[in-house]
Amino acid sequence: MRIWSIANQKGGVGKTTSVVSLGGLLAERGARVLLIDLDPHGSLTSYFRYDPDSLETSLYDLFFNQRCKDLDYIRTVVKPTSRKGVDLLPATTSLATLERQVSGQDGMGLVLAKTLAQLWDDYDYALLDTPPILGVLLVNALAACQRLVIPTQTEHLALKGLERMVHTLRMVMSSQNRQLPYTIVPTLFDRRTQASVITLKEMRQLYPEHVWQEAIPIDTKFRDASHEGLFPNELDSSSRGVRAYRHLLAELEQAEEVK
Amino acid sequence: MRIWSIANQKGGVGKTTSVVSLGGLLAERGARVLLIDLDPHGSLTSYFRYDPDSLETSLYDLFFNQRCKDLDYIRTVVKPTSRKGVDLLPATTSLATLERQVSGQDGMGLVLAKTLAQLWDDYDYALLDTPPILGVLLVNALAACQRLVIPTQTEHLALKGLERMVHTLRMVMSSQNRQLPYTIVPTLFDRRTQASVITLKEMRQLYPEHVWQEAIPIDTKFRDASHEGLFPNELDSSSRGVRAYRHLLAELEQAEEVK
Ligand SMILES: Nc1ncnc2c1ncn2[C@@H]1O[C@H](COP(=O)(O)OP(=O)(O)OP(=O)(O)O)[C@@H](O)[C@H]1O
Ligand SMILES: Nc1ncnc2c1ncn2[C@@H]1O[C@H](COP(=O)(O)OP(=O)(O)OP(=O)(O)O)[C@@H](O)[C@H]1O
Ligand SMILES: [Mg+2]
Ligand SMILES: [Mg+2]
Repeated sequence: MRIWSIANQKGGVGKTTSVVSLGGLLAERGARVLLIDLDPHGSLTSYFRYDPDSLETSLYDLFFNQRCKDLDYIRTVVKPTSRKGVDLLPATTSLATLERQVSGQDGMGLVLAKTLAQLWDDYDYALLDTPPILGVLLVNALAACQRLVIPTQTEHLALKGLERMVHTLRMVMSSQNRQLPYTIVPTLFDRRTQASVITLKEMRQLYPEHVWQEAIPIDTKFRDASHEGLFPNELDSSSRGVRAYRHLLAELEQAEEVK
Repeated sequence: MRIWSIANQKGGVGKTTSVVSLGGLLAERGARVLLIDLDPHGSLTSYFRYDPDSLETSLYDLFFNQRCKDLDYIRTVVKPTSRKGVDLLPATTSLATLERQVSGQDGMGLVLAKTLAQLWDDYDYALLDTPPILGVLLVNALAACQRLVIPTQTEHLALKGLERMVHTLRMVMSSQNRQLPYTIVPTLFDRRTQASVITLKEMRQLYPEHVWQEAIPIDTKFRDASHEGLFPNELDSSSRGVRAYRHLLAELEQAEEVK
């Protein structure tokens, strides 16, 4: 199983959109995909018409009573999406209380890693959608994944957030004594805006080894897809946005082979 | 002093942009304005070229040693912005640790209200920028303000977030035994997208008393302004986005008079 986290502590940069877009494209090629919603806000869960306020079970339940090691239990929590071949491990809003409940207990940063070890043969890819804040959920995602994708807007404020995300990554990785490859993905790029063009250049200068050489353009079709609860490539497989994510997926897979 | 909170638990909906836009327009008319950054990510602080990772003092320091009652101390924490008449009470990333440090202590939800009681004669307006998560910082903002502005995108996923924000508001208000008027402001509206138009209609049906009758359009000038560290009305006072915020300000002030 390949496990990719999609994370950025800045809100509204296209994390959920990236998870859904990449997930749909992996399924198009026949891969078995699991999407995991680690955000107490539950955008990914809502995207597929599940209600994060009233679902019976979710990722939350795996943090208690060693359930993260019980494959039969885990499989009861996983839900289908609008596309065959893509499942969802949903979030509930109760995840917001996790920080206070588990702070100080050992091993709480590894619950997701243990869950995915159980599901290892059920899926080819797991994509992790994370909340825009550093806490036990983001730490779980960074501990469980093999690669990090950092969507970031091409605007001035985003550079500061990017610096902090990379700093957080280095901190968490040094405490776990391992390296994690990361790819910075410029999103919501608008080539008509001077600020976007300048910031994209600055980003490439600051992180020459890590910024993807293209960018995801602004494309109104993403909203249409989320309105319908469809994967973007199911709504329109040749839109500008989907084509850009297809290029990104090719780049991410190539980087995996090189490793 | 009038105190308005700008809040939504969903990320990237235009909270910081709304604070900066409304703040700049209030100053244009001669009001003395204080902007307060309650987001550990520090977007508002970064907007004015202060560094949330290295500032000496910030809102964080007011949560300790009764400093929120010490007017001289508070005035040393406040910083100037790019426009005369608008000051900033900045954030530092240390605010992210507040949740763990103060949980269980009494009165931590009222630190900001006490701070603003001290600054009451220094400013005509205080605008509070909040983080996209329910916690001690958002509770402080809701406890301190007299009106809540909820920016929300006109897209399907946002309706779920809006429902949760209104639910949170009712919960916090009933624990404080008071009412808080709120205005829902549709942002990033794109009239070319079918999903935007449909969602806006749905929003008006769900919250007939609270949704502003216009919407803030998508306008690339906001990014240019943040790139320059200028208030949007300083960069271009007649852009579509600034004009829309001017209409919003007129509506908010009218609602205040009626009260
Ligand atoms: N390339 C794009 N073009 C146009 N709109 C986009 C694009 N990417 C994302 N969006 C829109 O921007 C908004 C924010 O995206 P999304 O919810 O994916 O961000 P996020 O980082 O997951 O936010 P949060 O921090 O709240 O989890 C959504 O309305 C989405 O439809
Ligand atoms: N009306 C608009 N038109 C175009 N871009 C906008 C508009 N409003 C906000 N933006 C852009 O959208 C992005 C998100 O806005 P902003 O940072 O204000 O949201 P936020 O709700 O404060 O996010 P967070 O949850 O991270 O605090 C920024 O790049 C901003 O420039
Ligand atoms: Mg998201
Ligand atoms: Mg903000």
